Order: sequence, then C-alpha cells, then structure tokens
Amino acid sequence: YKQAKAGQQLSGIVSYLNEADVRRVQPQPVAARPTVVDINDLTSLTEVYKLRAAILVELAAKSIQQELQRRKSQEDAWNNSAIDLVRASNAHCHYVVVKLFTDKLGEVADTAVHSVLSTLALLYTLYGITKNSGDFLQAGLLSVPQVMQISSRIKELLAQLRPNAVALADAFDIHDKKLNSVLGRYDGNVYEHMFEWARKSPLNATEVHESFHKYLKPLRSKL
Amino acid sequence: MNPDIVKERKNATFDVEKLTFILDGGPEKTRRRREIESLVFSDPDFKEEDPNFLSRSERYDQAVRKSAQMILKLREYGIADPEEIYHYKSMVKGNIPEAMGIHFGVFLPTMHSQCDSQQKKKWLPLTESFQVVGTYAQTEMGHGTHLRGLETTATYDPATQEFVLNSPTVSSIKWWPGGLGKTSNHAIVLAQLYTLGNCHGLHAFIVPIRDMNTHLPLPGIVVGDIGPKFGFNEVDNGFLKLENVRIPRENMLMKYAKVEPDGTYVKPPSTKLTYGTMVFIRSMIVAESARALAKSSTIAIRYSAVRHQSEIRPGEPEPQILDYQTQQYKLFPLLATAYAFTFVGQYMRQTYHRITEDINQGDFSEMPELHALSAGLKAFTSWEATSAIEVCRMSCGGHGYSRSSALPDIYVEFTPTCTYEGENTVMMLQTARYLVKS
Repeated sequence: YKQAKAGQQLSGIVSYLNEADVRRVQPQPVAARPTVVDINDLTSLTEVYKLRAAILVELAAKSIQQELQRRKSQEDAWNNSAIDLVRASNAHCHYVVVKLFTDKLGEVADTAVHSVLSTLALLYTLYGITKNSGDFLQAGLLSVPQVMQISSRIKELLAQLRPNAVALADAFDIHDKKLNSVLGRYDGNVYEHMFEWARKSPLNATEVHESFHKYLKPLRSKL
Repeated sequence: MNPDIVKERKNATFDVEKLTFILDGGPEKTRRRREIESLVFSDPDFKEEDPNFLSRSERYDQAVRKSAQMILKLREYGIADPEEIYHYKSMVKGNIPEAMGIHFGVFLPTMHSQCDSQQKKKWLPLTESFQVVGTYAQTEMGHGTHLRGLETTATYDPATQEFVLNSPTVSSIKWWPGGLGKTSNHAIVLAQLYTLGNCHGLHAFIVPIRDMNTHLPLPGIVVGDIGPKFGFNEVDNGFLKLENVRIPRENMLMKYAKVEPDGTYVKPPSTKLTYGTMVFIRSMIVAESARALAKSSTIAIRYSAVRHQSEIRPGEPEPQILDYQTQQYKLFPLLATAYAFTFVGQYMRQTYHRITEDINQGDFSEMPELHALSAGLKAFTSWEATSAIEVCRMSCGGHGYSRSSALPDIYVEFTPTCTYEGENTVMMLQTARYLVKS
C-alpha cells in the first residue's frame, strides 16, 4: 500500500493495489443516502442488522416471486432462490446474536464488567459489519465512509481490549485438565511442558527406533 | 507461573470472578460447577494415558473404561441434574467425545419419552442397569437429514404378531450412529412402517442386535465399525444391516403411534411432539459452539501472551505476539464471538424450557418460531465456531499444529456439529422457510 501510495508500480499479485487508487467509490444519489448511524451505539447498530436481515429476506422472497412468474413450480422457485434464502437466514441469525448480546448487557450490574463486556459486544457487532459490508452497503444501510469509520473504530477497540485479553479468557474458567492444552496452560509455562510432552511420545520409547536396524543399516550395506 | 501471564492478569480492569459468575449464570452455579469438576481431577480412577499416544483400539478401550467409571461415580455421588451431569462428564472426557454418548444422550431419553407404560416397565430397568446398552439408528449410508427418504422397512406380520425388519438396499444400511459398531446390544431403529399393505411413514422400533451374554451379533444382524474418521476416535460409529430380523409387536415404541394385533394402525395425536427433542439437541449444540470457541480462544490468547517474536521497534526486545495488531484482529473478535454465543446458549436454554412448559399446557403457538430459530442458530454458531477454531489454531503458528496444543482435537471433535442433527444448509433453509413465510 504505501508503495502504491507513493506512486511506485508494484509487480506480482499485489499490483491491484495500484488499481485501488484508480477505483473511485461512486457517490450515492442523495435520495439513497443512508440514515445516520451512531457506530458506537449498540442499539442503533442492532437496528441496522435487523434492516439488513429484513432486506435480505425480502430479496429472497422477491427472487422466489420472479421464479414463480417464470411459471416455475413452487419447489423449483424455492431451489432457484436457495442461495438468497441461506443468506437471509444467516443475516437473521446474525441479528439475533447481536441483539441477545446487547440485551445481556442490560443485566450486568458491575460497572467494570459492564464496561469490558460492552467493548466486546461493540467489537463483535462492528466486526460483523465489516465481514459482511457488502450486505450493508448494497442495502444502503451504511455509507462507504461509515464502513471505513467502523474499520478504524475496530482498531481502537482492539487496543482497548488488549489489557484485558487474558483476563477475559480466564473468565471462562476452563480447568487445565479440561483444556488439556500445553499452549493454553493457566500458568503459561508452555515451553517446559511442550518439551516434557514430546519426550513422552511413543516414538521416543527407544533411543534408536527399530526401523534403523531393519532398513537403514541394511540399505547402507547395499549401496 | 510465567511472568508475562502474571503481568497480564495484573493489568485486568475488572473482577474476573464476577464475569465467571455471569457466564455460569450465577455465583452458586459457579461454585457447584467447580465442586463437581474437583470430584474428577482428584479421582485416581480417572488417571489415563494421553490419548495422543495411543492406538485407536487403546483409545476406544480407555474411553469405554472411563464411561463405565462415570456411570458408577455419578450414582455414587447422586448427581442427577442434567446440567451437573454435563459438567461432570465434560471434566472426565476433556476434548474427547464419550464412548457411550449416544446411550446416555439419545437412547435413554428416547426410551423415557417414547415408551408406553408397559414398555417402560420392561425396558427402563434393563437400560438403567446397563443390561441393555443402546444406540439410535436413524441415518443410512445413502440418506441423512431428509427423514422421508430413509429406506429401512418394518413390515407387520399379523400371523405371528411380529415386525420383520429389512435393509432392502446397500444405501439403506444404517450408518454413523455412535456406539453401534462394537458397544451396543440394542438399537432403536427408525424404519418405514408397513402394515396391511399400507406405509405409515417413519416409526421407531427396539431391535436387539447382540446377544446380551456373549455380545455376538444375533441372526440376521450384520454390524460393525465404519472405520477411522477425521476424529471421534473413541467412538465406534457403526453400520447395521438387517436381514429379515423379526421382533415382537411390543418392540415398536407405542407411546404415540400404535399397531393393533390385527395390524390396524393408530395415528399419533400430533407430529409436533418429536420436534421437541430436535429443538433441545440443537439448543445444546449452540452452547457447545460457545464452549469450543471459549476453549480455542483461551488457548490462543494465553499462548500469544507468552510467545515473543520478531520486533515492532528495531533493536527492542521481541514483543509478545499479542501486541501485534494482526494477532489481536485474529483473536479478539473470536473471543467476543465466544461470549456472544455463550449468551445465545443461555437464551436458547431458557426459551426451550419456557416453551416446553407452554407445550405441556397445549400451547404450540411459539413452537414454529423456536423450531426455526434453533435450526438457524445451530447452523450459524457451529459454522462460525468451526472456522474460528481453525483461526485460533493457525494463530498459534507451528505449535498450533502439534496435538499438544489440543487445538486439532477441539477442531476434529467439534466440526461434526455442522453435519449431524441436521446438515447446516438444510437447517438454514428451514429457518428461511419460516422467514419467507412470516
């Protein structure tokens, strides 16, 4: 990016970054300008998820209608719209998850816990938008500048969460014996235990594995 | 304790214990869960070899031993609450599936819910004393989620008052049920019911498949293990071919549908009732998605806190890889997803219990929505969690590829949730059906 930004012609697979500059985002006709969304407000974001689900459901439904108008049977119309239908269901489920997360915050009394959970919920919600930005843009629910604003907001949230990352993992309270993972040990002593674990591998039961005598040694005598 | 991880915990801006209470659903729930878990890890009977160092047969053997121990211990401790049983079991089995999972999770509950009073009197004592070890044989080699497509037949013979069960084609051989290959001596077999020349669709039959003493397959029964899989090494997922196997009329599960001695078929009051079990199992899968993701993100984040690599500012010490924005971007949204799914799991469980109450009062009004929602959320969460586990594994670099990380195990044991209990795409289309309709 930076090189491309400085005008250097890139070669190989990244050369499309040069094109990025050329590609302009088409300004939207005023009538279609999306409603102003406060990207820090979970309630309004949940609303946007909902509208996305609604629009995708409608889109799927219209697809079925169009198929039916082409005198397709109900079953064929359904099958020819299946991709839209799965997309709509996905959006619907996503909306439900976002909504439940937001609702849960209302039950949390402790302010410090509420604060860290709110950050998590906002990250989850904004991350979902960036992962599915096509849906939100296509539906006119968000503008390109808003999606870009969301991307930079996510970076802030990552830094904000960083001090609490391990504590948030600890909160799941998964006992070492249940986790059964050298990398994820509570005490963090990974390398000692990884070495100890490896040494117990059955392959190390003997210093010299029998295959040496069975194959490698005879091979030498033949070469 | 590794100094990095000590420092991380000092930095926390909240009380971890309070958040654990919220995740468990309250302080008392946390206390009880820990109490149950401690029963296991201080119990010498559950000492085991690391499964990663065992052959498949040794893994199966160890899993059966642990299952048998669990039965005795759960009785000994008087643990009966389903959630507490779950905590106990998940402590014993870690990331590995339970050899007898289907007996406890599906066969026994089906006997409770589908036997009429006569059948209960006969079968429940046998099942609960483990004389009968059962599985639930529905899926066939060539047929899965689409139940109407199943080919196994059960034809009623009024002369002998018996059902004759058959696997008419290769594609009709029962395939996949856990515990079917080597463990079970009975199976609840789902078959198309034919009586007096009419087909009445899918019904359930209790079929003895092995001798209760010798454990040898009975006449007309061809049964065995389907062979090694991506994971589930501890489970003998099996095949079952039926060749004119005769069972008495009383072996058809008769709580709802009946066949009279003369062969007359009596319809069940409502087909909605079997939906309840499906919704329950799918709600459990939503909670399982949360747990698998919680485990994976715990491993990846703790490891990223102690692993130092490369540099941000030249000349300075290698930073923790958790300080790299790219590592945070991989892991923190997944951590958030683990929390999101935990709360969805809590909601689904509460909703399921509430609506089951309604159903018991005869109010089915919310059933269609719960059914649609549970299908969609099962698909949504299991797909997301499966791909997220893989991201956690990759974010641990080469060490994530080692079985010592547990991430390969978590992945291979979890990913089947995208397929069983209804293939995810089919689940999504079920939800869509409801959406389009609404």
